[in-house]
Amino acid sequence: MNIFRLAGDMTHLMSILVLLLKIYATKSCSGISLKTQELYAVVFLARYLDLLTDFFSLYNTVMKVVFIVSSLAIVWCMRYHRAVRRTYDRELDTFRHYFLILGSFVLALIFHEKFTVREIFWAFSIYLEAVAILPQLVLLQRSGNVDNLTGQYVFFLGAYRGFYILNWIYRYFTEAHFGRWIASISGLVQTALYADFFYYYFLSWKNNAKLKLPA
Amino acid sequence: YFDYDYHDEL
Repeated sequence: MNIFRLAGDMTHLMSILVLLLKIYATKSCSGISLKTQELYAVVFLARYLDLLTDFFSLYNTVMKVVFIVSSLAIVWCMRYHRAVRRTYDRELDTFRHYFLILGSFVLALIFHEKFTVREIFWAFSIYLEAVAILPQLVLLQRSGNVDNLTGQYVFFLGAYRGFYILNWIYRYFTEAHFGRWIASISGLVQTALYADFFYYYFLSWKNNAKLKLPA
Repeated sequence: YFDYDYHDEL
């Protein structure tokens, strides 16, 4: 573990807490893409297949459980919670995310560390996470002005993989064996997808204005 | 110590 990865995991945890706060405090999920939440639930379920078979550390196991449970809870809440489901922007959240799942799985069948079920699902989860934010970014562009908590949620979610990139650079220079190209390249693509969001988020912070993504 | 194919990252 290094400081960059710890910062990344804490930022990721922060994004989940901000999203839970938004949904719980405002009893609303307006501006949140259910499709992105569903993609993240698939990402965690596919990535942590080893949750019950391998124990790496208490921290590792606890965080995996937190990520899986929170993502499933948010999907459940947005689909079935009486008050929350009414605030879901169903007609704006129309990204065909099944293509992202299919594409990521095909890519994982081609590029993986080893041709085993676990490694193919792991690579699938890495590729899927890289594009999982797309439905959310599209929804933000369509839904005009973005409320603060939603903006902060997307910001932290984008920043966490940026910290992981620093972690991979650090590990590249400090460890003999660095075979993490799948995660590194995919992480770069993932963070790059947030570039324009980060730009408008910075502008809204600098001008102390409402965050607004151009359509 | 796990060699690199063990995914120790989240």
